Amino acid sequence: GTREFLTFEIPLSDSGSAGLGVSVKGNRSKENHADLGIFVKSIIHGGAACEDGRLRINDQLIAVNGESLLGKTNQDAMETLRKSMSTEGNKRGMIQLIVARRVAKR
Amino acid sequence: RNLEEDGTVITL
Repeated sequence: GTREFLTFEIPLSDSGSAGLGVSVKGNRSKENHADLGIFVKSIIHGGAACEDGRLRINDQLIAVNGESLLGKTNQDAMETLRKSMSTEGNKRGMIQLIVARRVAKR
Repeated sequence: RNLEEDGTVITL
């Protein structure tokens, strides 16, 4: 199927300490265990992403705060996400995400 | 689909 790319700027709560309120998982190929990217696993009720309302489970994370995750191993991508959340996120009070979402075949 | 989770999950 085709995918659409979406950019979200998700405001963090004033303290920003609760983060996005999203858990993400790494997916890989069953055949050769090649890393296939980081995907949204759950959106925590009442969290920043839930309040914002646009992120969906199984969205693939493509970039965070302007830093691409493509071409990285799942582990490196998660490290990039973690680092970006702690420094960049709190400074700007929001997190910019680019995600890829499968478009249902019409 | 030939996709599976690699077992790592982090909360952001």
